[in-house]
Amino acid sequence: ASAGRPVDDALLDELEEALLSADLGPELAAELRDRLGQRLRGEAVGGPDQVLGVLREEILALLPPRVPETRPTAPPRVTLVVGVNGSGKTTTAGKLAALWGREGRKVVVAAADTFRAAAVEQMAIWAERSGAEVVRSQPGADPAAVAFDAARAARARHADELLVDTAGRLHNKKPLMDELAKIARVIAKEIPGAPHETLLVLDGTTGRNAVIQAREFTRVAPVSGLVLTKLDGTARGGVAVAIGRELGIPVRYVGVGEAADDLLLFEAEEYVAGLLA
Amino acid sequence: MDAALREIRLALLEADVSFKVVRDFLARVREKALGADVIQSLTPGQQVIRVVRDELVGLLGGGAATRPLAISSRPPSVYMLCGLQGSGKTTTIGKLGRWLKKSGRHPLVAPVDLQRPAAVLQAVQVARGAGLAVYEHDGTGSPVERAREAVRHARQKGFDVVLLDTAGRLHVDEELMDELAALRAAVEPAEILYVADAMTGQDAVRSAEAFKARVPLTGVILTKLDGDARGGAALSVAAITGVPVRFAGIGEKPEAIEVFDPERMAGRILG
Ligand SMILES: Nc1nc2c(ncn2[C@@H]2O[C@H](COP(=O)(O)OP(=O)(O)OP(=O)(O)O)[C@@H](O)[C@H]2O)c(=O)[nH]1
Ligand SMILES: Nc1nc2c(ncn2[C@@H]2O[C@H](COP(=O)(O)OP(=O)(O)OP(=O)(O)O)[C@@H](O)[C@H]2O)c(=O)[nH]1
Ligand SMILES: [Mg+2]
Ligand SMILES: [Mg+2]
Repeated sequence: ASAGRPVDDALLDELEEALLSADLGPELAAELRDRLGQRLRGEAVGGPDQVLGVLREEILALLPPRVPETRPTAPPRVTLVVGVNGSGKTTTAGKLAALWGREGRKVVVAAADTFRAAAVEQMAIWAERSGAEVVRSQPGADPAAVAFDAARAARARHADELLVDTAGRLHNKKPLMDELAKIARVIAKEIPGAPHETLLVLDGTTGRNAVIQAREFTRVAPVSGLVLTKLDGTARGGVAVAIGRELGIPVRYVGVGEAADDLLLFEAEEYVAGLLA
Repeated sequence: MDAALREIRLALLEADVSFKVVRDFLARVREKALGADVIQSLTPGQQVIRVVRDELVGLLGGGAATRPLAISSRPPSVYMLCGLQGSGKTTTIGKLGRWLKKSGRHPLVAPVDLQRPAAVLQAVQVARGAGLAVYEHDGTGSPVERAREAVRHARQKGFDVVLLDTAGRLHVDEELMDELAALRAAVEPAEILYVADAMTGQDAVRSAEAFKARVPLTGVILTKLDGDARGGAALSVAAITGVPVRFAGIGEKPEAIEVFDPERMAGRILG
């Protein structure tokens, strides 16, 4: 687009493609294109910045409002980390343990993926890096039992935070989703009001399936926030806009690498600017 | 005809096919449908569907998936798995190894991800779980050194395949992409298999193209097809890179792999 270019179909096409490329999905891309057309059609605009500015405004309006994280009246605060296979849950839990450790909070980690090869060892290494205590069990143990033991330990040690890492699971596998519901139930029994945060970890490269993931996971363990990982690549994570709009779930954090401090607090303006970069 | 094409466009975009691939694909379909022999019993819309199906199957590799895994003139044949973080490489190594063993080969798993916490341990456990031999080491040194060592070990002990499990990496990470090229130069793989997650969206083409620019990919393995993602990434990658999808990952256990079926995939993408 160049300065003084009219807002015509060609420009609107270009913008719609940019939105598609950012994984906003065809429905939302078409809707935003129409909105933009309604607001600006026929006008000669001052330049591409003006059109992009209006588009950014429109997208920002679709995101859920910033809501503070749940803080229980008594510690520990419990955060349950869930999501499909390979999305970055264990790494994200490790980064959160590091972040809270840096803030001087006492962290307990539940290595409740008792299924996958070396999952407990992977979580334990991360916990060790930040000085968090890890609660673990035997391979094949009941993950709900690990979560229960960790909740007990977190209370006994007067921990500020309990992080529960779970196994990756595809949402179309009922037994696995039932297992997750049980983990959440068992945590709630031991610590009333818990889990206070349930973070759905989404691989930033995921397409439309992310919306289905959000719908299905929130059915068994009400998701309070999203983590978009691997945004240090070329994916933009536009799926979060559709999820925010349909389910009202906000993004809490963004993963931008594999090291402990590669976790950013979600900033809506920056995220939207990134979608259109 | 246009109504049918619009519907197909929406279906393909909802299935995560790259929007550029959708555009070119529909243009070709339109051309073919207009030029096709008119079948009296089909409406223009039905004609379009028929052409779409045939085109999809053709692009998804036609019969290329059934081509057997290559065998090097000098054993062992090295099969190098690569791809983005978390796509399923380590798990797939166990599946491929078991599949090869069942067909009479003697594979050795070589874990060369030295950066992810407990990655070597995971590969060792996956290999053991699948009844496979694995080249164990302490996870130090460099991936290139360990890869060379594993190949030497395989040659000495009479293994005819080495399955190289590499670290997940971003296509925009220059250092790690250089390392991948160095690995390839060091062990001259007979197959370089790009492992991609079936739920990948528009980014699928960007990453696959970038990997192909650095190492000559000989195949794609699409994982997590036991989920409900439509898997349009398969079409995007095949159409843009010309690299055929060889295998489909359909679960977490070592048995959960099958030869890629383009007919079934075409149906799945169209929803
Ligand atoms: N580049 C990049 N890689 C990441 C990020 N987050 C996680 N990863 C990598 O993604 C891969 C998978 O991460 P895990 O933490 O094992 O994912 P998971 O969801 O726990 O996986 P499962 O437990 O097997 O379902 C690892 O190689 C991580 O280092 C990120 O923000 N950026
Ligand atoms: N349901 C399902 N899960 C799979 C499939 N393939 C791999 N997984 C799971 O996906 C997650 C990631 O698999 P890994 O093998 O660790 O992936 P990776 O590519 O080696 O990850 P990095 O080494 O960190 O890049 C694990 O939870 C696997 O069990 C599949 O076909 N179906
Ligand atoms: Mg994990
Ligand atoms: Mg791996």
